[in-house]
Parts: sequence; structure tokens; C-alpha cells
Amino acid sequence: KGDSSMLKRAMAVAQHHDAVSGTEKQHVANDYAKRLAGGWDSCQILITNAMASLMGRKEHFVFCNLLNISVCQLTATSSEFRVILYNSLGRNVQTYVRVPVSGLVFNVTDPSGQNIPNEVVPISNFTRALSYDETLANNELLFQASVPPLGFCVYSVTKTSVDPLQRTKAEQELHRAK
Amino acid sequence: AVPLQIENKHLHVLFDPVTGLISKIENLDSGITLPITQNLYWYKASSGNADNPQASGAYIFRPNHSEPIPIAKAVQTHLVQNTLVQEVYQNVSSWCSQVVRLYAGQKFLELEWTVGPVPLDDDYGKEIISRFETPLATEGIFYTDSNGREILERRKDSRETWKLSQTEPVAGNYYPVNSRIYIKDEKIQLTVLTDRSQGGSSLLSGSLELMVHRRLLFDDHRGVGEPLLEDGAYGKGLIVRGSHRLFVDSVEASADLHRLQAQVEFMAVQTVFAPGVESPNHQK
Repeated sequence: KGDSSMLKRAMAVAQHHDAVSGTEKQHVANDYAKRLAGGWDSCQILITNAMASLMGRKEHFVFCNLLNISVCQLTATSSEFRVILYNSLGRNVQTYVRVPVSGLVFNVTDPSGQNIPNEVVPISNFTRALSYDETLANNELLFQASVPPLGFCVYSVTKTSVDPLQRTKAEQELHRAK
Repeated sequence: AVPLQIENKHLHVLFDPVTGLISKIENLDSGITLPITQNLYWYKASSGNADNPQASGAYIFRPNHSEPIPIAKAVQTHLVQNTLVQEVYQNVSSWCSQVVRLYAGQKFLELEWTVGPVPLDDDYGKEIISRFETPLATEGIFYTDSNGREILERRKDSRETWKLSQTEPVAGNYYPVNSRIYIKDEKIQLTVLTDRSQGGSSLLSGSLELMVHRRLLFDDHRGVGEPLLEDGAYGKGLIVRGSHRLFVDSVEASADLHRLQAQVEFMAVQTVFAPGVESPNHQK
């Protein structure tokens, strides 16, 4: 059962005690972090339920909390996956999506099934150093998404097999970038 | 010797060939060009002095000197240039790096900084800032927001309702920044959107700074009983990664840009993944 009240409570406690400013002892800071993480876990179930309801079927949704350091096991290890974007603003939003991947060439299709431009860029050494042993990906896939107001859209990503010439070209591009 | 540059249809950003730092931002829509330097610095935290035993700590920001120290005067750079994104990677030090990023079609420049673990082997607590310096004649006036709603004018070494005797030239001019800070002259405005609440100030005419990280060795005796000295998961100190978004435009056009973009940052698009693909795809 999804429940947003755990996160609501954790946020309220954190705000009341100025938790982000560091004006608490370390073991209390650790407790605040634990409460927030527990609250977010519970919210993920709520979001999963909501998305399943909107999409009309149950799905195995995956949340990648470490995307800012390019860690996401699903996208890094799968040859096909979906990126589901939810926009809580009352207007259309254009956003760039970056997902860690292992591969050089991908097909990305938008909600209407059209292929859209995408690029593969290497994960920087800065980021690699942060993610320690958790990074399974070599590169990041980048594409622009358009998300409708107060709604969601699904982009599908497929790793494509490449001919040797294409692979060599892509590898050279990445090598140059690195 | 050839300066690095990145450009989309709205912005052109130039980097100094010697230092590797940003040297100029040109708004191609309005024709405004702003010479600008941005670098990361650190303030040496006070442990108390003869004037006042107050140490810098969780509650109190108190550098022991007014001039911040650059983490590096020149940075190692490399450029990644693609159609959708152009990035300049700046390697500032072993514990500090930054990516200057320009996506196709976007009207702002993104600076993604990664700072930490802050070293303490010299026995100095450190408060790390990102400082922007421009020739804008701002005369100590800058603007900070209150949760994105009211934007307040801040005046260096001054308070609106009483005569201030400034005893802390740096900390006494720092103000909370919830989502944005800006400086402007009669024509040009430089706005920085933050991705989290930070402290910020403008200590020199035309400059603007934001504190991005701090790691301290002393308790400030205001009730915590501990220095702000988090070890993090790997026992070496916390590493923080965040971003600043820069707008350079006319004073008249700036509010329209930063207000809309701040909504996008605050109510950010949520990303969820699922295995497999589907056809037809969904949008609802």
C-alpha cells in the first residue's frame, strides 16, 4: 500500500528542526536521512500504484535514485527499457533526459512511435569516481522529451546492433570525447 | 591557444584559453554580451580570534579573512561537443570539478559542480563558494528571493530599518537564497537559479557568490555541541553535486525567463523506468 504521509511527516520533522542546516548532532542527522528515505520508499509505491492506474495495467516500475551520479541498474543492463516521465506543471515541459547505458547506438521512440534524435556521451571520470563500484554503465544516453501538462508520457529505448563500420565510428567519437 | 567555446541558438559561451574558466557569455537573442569569470573558492573558517572567540560552525558562518582562496587559478578542461549537448569539463582539483553545459535550444547555461570530500589535512575548516565576477556596476546591491515569491533588494553593509555597524564583512552580507539570486545594472541582469537553498551574497561590485559546501573543525557553541564535520558513507567527508542555471539578458526580459525556469526546477519532471518496450506508447 502506497502512502505519502510517511514522507510528509519526515519532511515536517526535518523542516521544524532546520534539519538541512546541520544544526543537529550527527546521529540525529542520520535519523532524519533515514526517515526521509523511508518516506520516499513509501511514496514510490504510491507513484507505482498511480502510474499503474493511469496506464491501465500493473507494471514493474523502477526508481533510480542515483541518476545524478549515473547509476541505474535497469538502464545500464537492459537492451530495451521505457522511460516514463511525469510532469506536475500545468503546461507542457521540454526536458532533456540522461540515462546511464551500456552501448553505443540506441533507438528512442516518442509516445507517437516516432524515432527521435538521441546521442550517446561518455560518463565522465568525475562521475565514475563518485559512483565507486556501482556504475555498470559506460555511457549516457541523451534525448529531448516533451511532457504534457499534468500528465505523463512514455519513451521507449532499444539498443540496436551495429555493423562494424558504424561501431568503429561510434567508438572513435566516444574516444575523441573522452 | 584557441579558446574553447560552446554555442546554441540562444547563447554563446567563451572560455579563457589560459585559465580554462568562463570568460564571456553572449545572449544571441538580445545581442547582450557580458564578460564574466566564474570560479570556485574557499573561505578559511575562523576558529575564533582576539576580537571575538566565535568559531565558524553549523549556526554561524564566520570566515577568518575577507578574501576567499581560489581552489585553482586555472583549470584543466576538455570539450564534448555534440548536436544535443555541448559540455566543457573543468577539473579544478582532486576534490572539485565542474561541467559547464549547454543543451540545444535552452536559454540558460548549466553549471554542474561536484565538491568534496573537502580536505582538512591543513587543519583549516573550509566553506566553498562559487563566485561570478562581471563588470556590471551594481554598487553592492543584489537581489535574493524568499521561496521564489517576494524578491528582496539587499544592500551591502546596510539594513533597511536600522543603522548597521558591520562587524563581519563577509558573513554580515550573506543572505538566504531559496531559489535565485541576481545582480543587474541599468541594462543587463545576471540571474542564477539554484537547485537547493544556499547562502549567497555580492561582496564586490558586479560579483555574485553562492556557498555550495562547508566542512568545519569547531563547534560554534550555539547548542549543537559538534563541528559540522560529516564523514559520509566512505568516511572521507561528504561529496555534493548540484547545479546553477545562469541567465544573461536585459533587465526587462529576465523575470520572464527565471520565473518560468524556476517552476520547471521546483516541480521537476519525475522519471521512472520500466523494462521492455511497448507499442503504441503512452501519453496521457
